[in-house]
Amino acid sequence: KPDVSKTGASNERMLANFFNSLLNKKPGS
Amino acid sequence: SIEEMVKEKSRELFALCDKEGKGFINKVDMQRLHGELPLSDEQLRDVFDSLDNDGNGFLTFEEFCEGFGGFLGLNVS
Repeated sequence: KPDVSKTGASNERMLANFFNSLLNKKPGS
Repeated sequence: SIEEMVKEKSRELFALCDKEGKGFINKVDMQRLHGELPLSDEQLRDVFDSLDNDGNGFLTFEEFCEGFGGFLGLNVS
């Protein structure tokens, strides 16, 4: 069965990855 | 205030996704980020779906801002 807390954590990680990438992209782009 | 700073930063990041300045981000904008960001198509789709709170296919600045605030651990409304 799906582990909801784990899914939430991985979703959070994915969003963190996304925002971090955007923040890093900013200079020079 | 911190809230203002978050909104200001959100505006910059939002503009990176909404290149035409439409005022919203759609899935096509998101797909275009593939190649610019180290995320797969599927990850970008998941990010979009998780930020698009009402699931209408348009990611508004408010929704984006909320997501960014959440990433920072703040509650921006």
